[in-house]
Amino acid sequence: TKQRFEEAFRAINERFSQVFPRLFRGGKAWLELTDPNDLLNSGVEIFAQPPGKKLASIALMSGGEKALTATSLIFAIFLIKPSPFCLLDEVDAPLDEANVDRFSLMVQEMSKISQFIVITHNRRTMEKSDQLYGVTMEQPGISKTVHVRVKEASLSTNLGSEMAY
Amino acid sequence: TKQRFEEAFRAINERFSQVFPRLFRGGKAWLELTDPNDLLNSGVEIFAQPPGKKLASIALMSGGEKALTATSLIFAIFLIKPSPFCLLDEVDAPLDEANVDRFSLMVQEMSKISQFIVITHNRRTMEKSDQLYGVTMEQPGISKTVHVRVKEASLSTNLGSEMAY
Amino acid sequence: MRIKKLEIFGFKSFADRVVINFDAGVTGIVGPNGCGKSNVVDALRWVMGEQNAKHLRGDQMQDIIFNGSQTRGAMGLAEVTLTLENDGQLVPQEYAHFEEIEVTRRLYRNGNSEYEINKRECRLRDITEFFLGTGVGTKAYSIIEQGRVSSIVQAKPEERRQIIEEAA
Amino acid sequence: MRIKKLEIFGFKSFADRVVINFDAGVTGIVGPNGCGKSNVVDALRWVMGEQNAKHLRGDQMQDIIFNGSQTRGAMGLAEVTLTLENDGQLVPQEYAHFEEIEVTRRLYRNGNSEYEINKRECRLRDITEFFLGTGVGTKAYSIIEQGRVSSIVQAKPEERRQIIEEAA
Ligand SMILES: Nc1ncnc2c1ncn2[C@@H]1O[C@H](COP(=O)(O)OP(=O)(O)OP(=O)(O)O)[C@@H](O)[C@H]1O
Ligand SMILES: Nc1ncnc2c1ncn2[C@@H]1O[C@H](COP(=O)(O)OP(=O)(O)OP(=O)(O)O)[C@@H](O)[C@H]1O
Ligand SMILES: [Mg+2]
Ligand SMILES: [Mg+2]
Repeated sequence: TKQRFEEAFRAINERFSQVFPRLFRGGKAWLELTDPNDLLNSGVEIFAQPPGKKLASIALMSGGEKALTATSLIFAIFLIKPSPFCLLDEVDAPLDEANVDRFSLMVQEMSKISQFIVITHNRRTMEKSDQLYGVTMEQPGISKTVHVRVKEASLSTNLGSEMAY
Repeated sequence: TKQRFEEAFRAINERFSQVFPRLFRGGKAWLELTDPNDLLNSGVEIFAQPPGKKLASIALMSGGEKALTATSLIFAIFLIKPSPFCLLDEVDAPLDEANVDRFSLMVQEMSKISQFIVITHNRRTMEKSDQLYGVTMEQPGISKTVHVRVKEASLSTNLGSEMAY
Repeated sequence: MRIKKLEIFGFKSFADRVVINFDAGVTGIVGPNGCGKSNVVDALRWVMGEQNAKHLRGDQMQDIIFNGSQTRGAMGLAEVTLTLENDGQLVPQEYAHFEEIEVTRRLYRNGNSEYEINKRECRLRDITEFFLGTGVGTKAYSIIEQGRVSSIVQAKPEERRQIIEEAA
Repeated sequence: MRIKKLEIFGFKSFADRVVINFDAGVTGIVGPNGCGKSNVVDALRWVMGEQNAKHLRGDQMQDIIFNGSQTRGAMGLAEVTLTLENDGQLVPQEYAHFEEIEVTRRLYRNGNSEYEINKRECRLRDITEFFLGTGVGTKAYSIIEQGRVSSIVQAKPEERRQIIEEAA
């Protein structure tokens, strides 16, 4: 298992250093083993340098930068070992408009290798989905779902009113 | 201090049960002491029942419902003991559009008793501010601020482009 | 293996039977605060073998059974069925010949549980083992819960190792 | 007491001096991810007496001094000044006769600190005591950090008591 861990670590690190600059439009990021001589127990450290900034501890990064760095790593792992689906619950909540666009474009691309399910309040992310399920509580306390093909409905208020409390 | 704690608890509880239904458009919420016979050490339990739902543990509430319940309690405390300012950093991130509107209307009302500083990515919250400070990094890694009087600038793309990365 | 359909009945706020079909590409789930979006995530984790009620925001497992609303009484049973399509990849050996695989989990208010794979009774262990090899096991990187996206960045180095190990 | 002005220089990403004037009503702070909005919150907590670098997302207190960018070298000093207007309410007795109260905090890279109230040197204790009675002390309910809004709801009952006590 030592061998397999090392191979997975190397492959994920390579992908991570490719995905990060695509989500951040520049910069670089990589992983390091805290103890390379002890592959069975070593921890994994994350280094990330957004474009134009000096390398600093990830604790000093902003809320949105941390979310985007985490997303880059999750996508990198996904590219190495795709699983039947990926479910993201309001991962775009801390992101600004420009980063929401980059994030949802990347999700669309990733959805070519497996299915993506994205829960969001962000119209920009909704517009980039292939299909939408609206969850409503017309009878208070009881959830129902409404299926909407995104291409059919413009995301006008009619979806808005359908979704209103 | 026993006396003062009891008075503050009673006053905050009263306000909390008024603010909650305003933010949720109905429902009820209240506080209880875990051990009313020991005022010096008793903990405080929160009960909240959104409109149309049965009373359940607050752990089962949704992300947005928890944020709105917490905001109701913070505003209730604020109404009992106003302080020179209140600073909210992306408190509206988990909220849907209808709740963002209710939240920012309430902030506007509260700002009559003390100043509010609200950090947000939400255009609806920006539009309800009296003044805006844009923080930008024209030189990467170095923050600068740009002052915008909301009434002057329509929140069109010019603010958007000013703020772009 | 591809996720095809999720049927939820009596689980959390889903008092009436609800069916969600997952087509290829990106499926968005939207709706107001508190309407039941994250409950769908909990239903998915539960049918895949989640054994800790706290990971489903409850105190005990019965908390996942519909507890009533102002107009309806509580129910006595929660049932979730997940249908997967077999496209040849990531399917454990003993199920390789099935075109579709249906996993069902039921919980009665008296505490009894039932588990089925393709309508044949099995144990919880069979379900968790089925999903373990696919990367979607209950701890994996393929379900990011609300508010937890940055946790992999804020975790300790030893905890991050576990995530890499699951993908090895 | 009303908050009037905040001057930040050499603190975190604010390499150049920046002045934020707070008028009455609601002041919105906006901008892209990572541009420095939450750093303003950290500057405010720091000048009000925060002593734990971890609460400012750093490991040690020197982490709050501008550490350089791709085009600029690191600085040797961070300085933040908060100006408050005295409107008669919530002002501790010994400062009641001042129209404005200016609180300044400086930290040099060699670890030396300086504190001033209205340009006269004082100790950190004087600053924390000044703010304690106003409800904005560093632990209070008047600053809600990013991602922490629901913490009062998810906290243990004993921890919630502390928040009520501060308002008593
Ligand atoms: N066993 C149960 N019976 C009935 N209702 C339940 C049960 N468990 C949870 N709920 C209800 O489900 C609601 C939470 O739903 P959920 O967390 O899915 O919301 P959401 O759509 O994700 O909202 P948000 O956008 O705020 O995250 C709560 O209001 C809660 O009362
Ligand atoms: N001592 C320092 N010197 C230089 N830059 C620093 C220092 N400390 C923090 N920073 C930078 O400040 C940035 C974080 O800023 P901040 O957290 O204020 O962003 P934000 O505007 O709140 O973003 P978001 O919308 O994502 O929350 C980081 O990119 C970090 O590199
Ligand atoms: Mg949710
Ligand atoms: Mg921030």
